[in-house]
Amino acid sequence: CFEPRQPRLKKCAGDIPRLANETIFTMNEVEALYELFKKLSSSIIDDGMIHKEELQLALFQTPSGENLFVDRIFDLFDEKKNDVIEFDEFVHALSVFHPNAPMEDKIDFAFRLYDLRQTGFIEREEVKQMVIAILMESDMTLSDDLLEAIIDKTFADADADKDGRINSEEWKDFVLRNPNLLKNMTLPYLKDLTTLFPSFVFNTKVED
Amino acid sequence: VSPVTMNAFELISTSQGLNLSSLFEK
Repeated sequence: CFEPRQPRLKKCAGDIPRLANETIFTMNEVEALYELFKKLSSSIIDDGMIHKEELQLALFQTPSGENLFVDRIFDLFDEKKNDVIEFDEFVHALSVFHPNAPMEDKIDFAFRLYDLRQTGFIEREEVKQMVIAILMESDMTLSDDLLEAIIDKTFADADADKDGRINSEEWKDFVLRNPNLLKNMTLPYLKDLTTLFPSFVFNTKVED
Repeated sequence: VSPVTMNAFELISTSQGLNLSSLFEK
């Protein structure tokens, strides 16, 4: 199955239809995703689970260093909150990034991503923290006045009830007016999984 | 383009940490 510490075991045929049923992927696409998962989950520790360092390595080509956004992505993928990403969690989360996934799901995922403290609101301090993180990541500097001006403008646009925080309804209205904010919530690669990972056919257990 | 006209989330969404397409690239 896709159980931790048994990465080389053959997948349970029953897991594939279950995951296909729970997500937007076909059964063969789930198998193709397993090829990607095997690669990512064995890049540092070959134990059939993706550790944060492995995600960091895949995204930044270096396993070291801290990145606020990697932390958030990791937390959202890690449904069971056991500090690793298991295969079913990987498939569930990537399903949201499929070009055909419902827009509502992408909006909700992005909201949870930016709601750093998970209070149900995106707060001004959280936005400031994320802007500072992106500036550090890209070696850019901005004066504090400019930083505050950017955040003021964003809240003037997004925070309709002016309570200093963005709730999920305000977020939805805001991203529908600014759809480019959801660009990174769609991965065109997910439409071509069986072409990208053709080796799934050597291990296939199902026929779509 | 003045940075003040930028939206904070536009800036944030450019993070490499949020660019999951790199999972599919070598």
